[in-house]
Formats: sequence, C-alpha cells, structure tokens
Amino acid sequence: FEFNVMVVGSAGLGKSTLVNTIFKSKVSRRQPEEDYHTPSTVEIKTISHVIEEKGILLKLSVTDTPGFGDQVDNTNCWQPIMRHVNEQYEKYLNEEISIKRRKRIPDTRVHCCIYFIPPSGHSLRLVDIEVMKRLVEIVNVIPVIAKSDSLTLEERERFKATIQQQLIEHNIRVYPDLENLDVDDETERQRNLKLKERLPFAIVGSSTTHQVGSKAVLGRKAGWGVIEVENDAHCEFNHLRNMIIRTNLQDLKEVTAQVHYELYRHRRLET
Amino acid sequence: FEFNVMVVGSAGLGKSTLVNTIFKSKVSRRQPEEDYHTPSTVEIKTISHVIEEKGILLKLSVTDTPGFGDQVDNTNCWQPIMRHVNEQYEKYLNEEISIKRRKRIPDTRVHCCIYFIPPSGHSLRLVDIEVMKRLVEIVNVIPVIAKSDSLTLEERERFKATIQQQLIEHNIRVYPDLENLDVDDETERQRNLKLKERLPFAIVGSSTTHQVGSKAVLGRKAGWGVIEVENDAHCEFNHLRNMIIRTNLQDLKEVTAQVHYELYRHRRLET
Ligand SMILES: Nc1nc2c(ncn2[C@@H]2O[C@H](COP(=O)(O)OP(=O)(O)O)[C@@H](O)[C@H]2O)c(=O)[nH]1
Ligand SMILES: Nc1nc2c(ncn2[C@@H]2O[C@H](COP(=O)(O)OP(=O)(O)O)[C@@H](O)[C@H]2O)c(=O)[nH]1
Repeated sequence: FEFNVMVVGSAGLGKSTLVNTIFKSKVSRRQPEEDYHTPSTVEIKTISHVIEEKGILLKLSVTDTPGFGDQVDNTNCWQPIMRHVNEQYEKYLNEEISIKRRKRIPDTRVHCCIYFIPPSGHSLRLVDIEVMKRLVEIVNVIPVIAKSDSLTLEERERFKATIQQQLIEHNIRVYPDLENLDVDDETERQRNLKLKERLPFAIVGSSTTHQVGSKAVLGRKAGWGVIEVENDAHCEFNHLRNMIIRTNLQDLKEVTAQVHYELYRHRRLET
Repeated sequence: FEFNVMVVGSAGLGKSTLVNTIFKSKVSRRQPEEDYHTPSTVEIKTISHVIEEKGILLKLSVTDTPGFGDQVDNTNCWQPIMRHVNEQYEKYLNEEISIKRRKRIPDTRVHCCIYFIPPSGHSLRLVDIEVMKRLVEIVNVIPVIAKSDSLTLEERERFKATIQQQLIEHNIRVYPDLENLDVDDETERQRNLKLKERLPFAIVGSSTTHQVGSKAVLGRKAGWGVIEVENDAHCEFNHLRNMIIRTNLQDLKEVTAQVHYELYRHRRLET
C-alpha cells in the first residue's frame, strides 16, 4: 500500500522538519545541523520508508525539492517539479500498456503535493501563484502556511483570508477540488466543504520534545514559552496530519488515479 | 540635523514595523491593516519626520523599497536602490560645486541602509549576497535577522555564525568597516570590534503594547507567551537601536560624508 508525498517551497520554511513530524520518523533527507548549501538548480530527492499507521503498513515515499525558488531568477523553477510528477505518470502508463505487465503495478505517482507558503502576513508571492497555478493542473496540491508560530492569531486569520481570496482570483483549484467529489455522498461533501474553508492550514513543525508541566510535548522552545505542535490552540498541525494520513488518504489516491492520471493518459495516448 | 535611513528587504519581513518601533512614531508609510499589493517594480518611497531623541531635534527620513526581491525574476533588483543612493550623492555634489551655494547644504544622502535577512535558519539567499555585495560599495549597510522570534536561541546563534562566515567568504564589508575606523582612538576601535562580532542583530519589531505582570511592554502576543521587543533575553532590538540612534549616529554620518560620498565625487569629477 503506497503513499507518495512531495514537499515544495523555498529553503528554510521547515519542509524536512514537517515531514519528520507528520511521519514521526527520520524520513527526510537532511539533519538540520548539516551544512546547508543552496543548490544552483532544483534537485529532486526521494526517500522511501515503511511506517505503520493505525495497524496499516504504509510504504511512504517523500520527495523534497531542494533549490526550488532559491535563485535570483526563478523563472520556470516549476519545470523540474512538473517533470518529476509527469515522469511518474509515464512510468505507470508504460507498465499499464505493456503486454507482460505485473499483477500489481508499483505506484510511484505523487498523491499529494504540500506547498509551503512563507509566513509574510501580507499575501501570496508572485512565484507562489505561478507555481501553484501549474501544479494544481496535474497533482493534488495542499497549501500550508509555514512556520505559522511567527504570526499572531489575528495576523494568521487575516493572512489566510487573503490567500483564500487570491486562490479564487487566480482560479487555483487546490485539493479538495469540489468538482471532483462524488456527489452521491452528501456527508462526504459537507466534510470537504468545511475542510476547504480552513485551508491553508497554519502549521508548526518540530522533532524535539519539551517538558510542559507534567507532560512531554512535541514543540519549539523559545525564551517566552513553548509552542506545542499538537495543541490546536497553537497551530493546525493536527488538522493537516489527520487530513493526509486519515480522513483523505484514500481520496487523495483515488483523485490521483481517476482524475490526474487519466487526464495525463488521455493526453499522451491522443498524441 | 538630518539622519537618513533606508530599509531594504522582501515584503513581509517587518520593515515598516521596525521603523515604527525604533523611531517610536508612525514614520512608515503603511498601516499593516491596509491591503497589501505586491508592486510589479521596485518603488522608492521616502517619508520625513522631525523627532526628538535625548533633547536633540533630528530630521529623520526613512526610505522604503516596496517590491524589492518580490518578483519571480529578481535579476538587477538592486539597480533602483543603487540609483536612489547615487542620486542623493549627485544632488549634494551639484550643490557643493554650484557657485551660489547655500551655507548649509541640505543632506539627503543615505547614512545607513538596514538590510533584512529572512529567518530561514540556513544561510543567506543568493539574492541577499548579490545585493549586499553591491550596496556595501556605496553606502553603510547594517544587516539584521528579521522576525528573529521564529528562531530558537541555538538556531539563532548557528544562523548568525553561518551569515558571518558567508559575509567574509564573499568579502562583503558591512558597517562598521574596520578599515575606515579612526585608528588613533583605541577604545572606539575595541567597541566597534565587539559590535562587529554580534552583527547581524536578531531583531523583533512591534508597535503594540501588552501587559506582562505589572508592566506594559512593547511586544508580540502569541498563545504561548509574549515576546518582549526591549528584553535583551528575547532579541537584540535594543542593541540595534542604541547603535543607530546613539553610539554610531555620528560615525554613520561621517563615514557617509568622508568615505562613500568622497568616492562618488572622485569618480564623477574624474570622468
Ligand atoms: N519557527 C519555526 N521554525 C521551524 C519550524 N519548522 C522548522 N523550523 C526551523 O527552521 C529551520 C529550517 O527548517 P528545515 O526543516 O531544515 O527547512 P527546509 O529547508 O524547508 O527543509 C530549522 O532551524 C528548523 O528548526 C516551525 O514550524 N516554526
Ligand atoms: N513574528 C514577527 N512578525 C512581525 C515582526 N515584525 C512585524 N511582524 C509582522 O509581520 C507582518 C509584516 O510586517 P510589515 O512591517 O508590514 O513588513 P514589511 O512588508 O517588510 O514592511 C505584519 O503582520 C507584522 O505584524 C517580528 O519581528 N516578528
């Protein structure tokens, strides 16, 4: 049972920290202590791992994109990312149409792309708009507000409202795309509508634990207090994890296979 | 008595908040509540104000550079900024060489450029290196780590060490440039050496006050605590303000007049 996640965003927004936090293990490529060198081009690094989540064995692979958006000129920085996503569709397609194909085709298609928005408090950057506009056409994109502990609650809600407005203005259809949803299931539809209103989730990541009172909590310790990652009054990390690993895991795989992959296949076989 | 400051950095790093905090008044152009639109080119906006600091009347002007570094392609984004700095030298020069010149030439030259570094925790971005490399040649540049409340103390010190190393690697001579210092005054030299070791200052800005115990403090209130701007255990705002407004105010003006302006004048009159 495979699940493939891709994280996209500028350096230093907490991508590898979040992946380690969600999947409670050292999935990501880099220990934060290691020397950081800005790559001069966008690299694609995938790491796979088997984890257990509520009794189910999950083969999880995480693709990171170091160097994305970190150049002086970021024109076309989205191309290596789109190429990676399409290459997985191509691999799957080649298996699917080959005569001697395997019973179960290994699935390396990207089921979910988490896009990290810098916590500026103002609005989406021009590069965020350009990239998301293109990615939503080929993969499920879930935007998040990175390092949201640097925003107060009011700033956070104002920022979220601005982002939601900009996504509508530019017609960027992030996941869940209500048009793809199965209309027969009204409760499912209502649940996703509610979810959509809260997106993008304001997240905080951390792989260290701190003592708060009698409890050991996952969090970040600063001179003025401890930010608790799994405390819903502090951030929306729990909402994001539940959405990806529990409530929407199946749907993310289905939309990838039935909508994005089918679109790719149709375009490829037509030409 | 004039003092001219310029703030440079990407949108949302807290530039206008810091200016309001340092100069304790609404000097900056924008109230954070106003709608933020990313300008499509780099604009130069200067606002002047008379403030009183320890009994001295100071005509302070602050130049902000909205749109800097916010495009997809930021090639040459430093040009409008360099042009503004050189235009002030040109204005001063024209006055100085004109026959009927005024007794006191109005001084609009930029005495200090505060450069905002995003708190990624990793390293300077390529665009930061490209811009600072060029600005230090013509103006006093004081780099700061913006929104440093998003870094823990260890992250902050590690980040600072990396930045200091990169500044040396790329031979970016930020202010105070020890080569320009008056060698006769040993205490002054020692003081500036100590200052240089602490740069870039990790700052937090805020124009709101909160109640902490019995005191009203300037700070940012989050769910897990209040970050106090003027508390040296929380950030280095005090160090920055003291340096700019008190200890190094005269020197910033002198280095601008005697080093940067003289270099400009020499180059201009030669050609
Ligand atoms: N304030 C804050 N810092 C974070 C958060 N997540 C990670 N960091 C820190 O930010 C720095 C960069 O994180 P990293 O995961 O390496 O970012 P990446 O380059 O996007 O993979 C590290 O010093 C982390 O400890 C967060 O949610 N809030
Ligand atoms: N965490 C944090 N947020 C800040 C700080 N200074 C300003 N902000 C917030 O960041 C947002 C952008 O600030 P602003 O001063 O408008 O940034 P500018 O675009 O660089 O001028 C606002 O919501 C501010 O309240 C800071 O030191 N730390």
